[in-house]
Amino acid sequence: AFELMEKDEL
Amino acid sequence: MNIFRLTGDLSHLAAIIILLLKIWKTRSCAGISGKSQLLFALVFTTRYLDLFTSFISLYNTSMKLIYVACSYATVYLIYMKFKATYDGNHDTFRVEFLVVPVGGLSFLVNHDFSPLEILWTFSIYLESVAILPQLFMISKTGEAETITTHYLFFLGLYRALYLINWIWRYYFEGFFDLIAVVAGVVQTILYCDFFYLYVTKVLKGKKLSLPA
Repeated sequence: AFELMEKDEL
Repeated sequence: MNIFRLTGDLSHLAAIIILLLKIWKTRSCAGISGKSQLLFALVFTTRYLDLFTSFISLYNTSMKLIYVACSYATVYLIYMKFKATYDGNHDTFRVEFLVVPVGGLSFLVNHDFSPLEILWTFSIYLESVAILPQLFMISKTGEAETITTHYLFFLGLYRALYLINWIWRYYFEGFFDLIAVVAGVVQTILYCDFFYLYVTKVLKGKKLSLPA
């Protein structure tokens, strides 16, 4: 599955 | 962090502050779509729930808090404090036609079927169309105050800068998020005719008036 990138954008 | 994302965030912050100050200083929200501001408050609420679950940086956390605080303050000024100046007769866009499809799509197309991820996806899709009530209101009134056009310019510019940020991050970091990119392209396209009017009229000192 698409590994969840940490959401570092606003 | 890269210069495009930083200037994008600052452009977004500028837009939010310009609008809040415009309403506060003139004690009037004439020409402002309360519905769009409600949608933006919903966008920030559903996107920044991770404030409670993860800490990324002081910048990230403080900007999120500022965005949420300012958007709620703006909604409060429009619907409570300066309610008498709210132009409800022209703010008639049916937001349910935005929220329902966006809500459905966020369940169908997302990166992960978890509550936080679906809410994030919902906020990304919603943000791309949240300005429609405001643009619709301007088309109905046929004009916009100059300060409102500056608000819209910076708001539209922020996501356009994010598009460049995503090109940068794809090229240098291999980072790519199709959902954010597609929604960002749609969002920026919605501003195109406004950008044209802004450059050809407002920047030449004329008032922004649409051919009624």
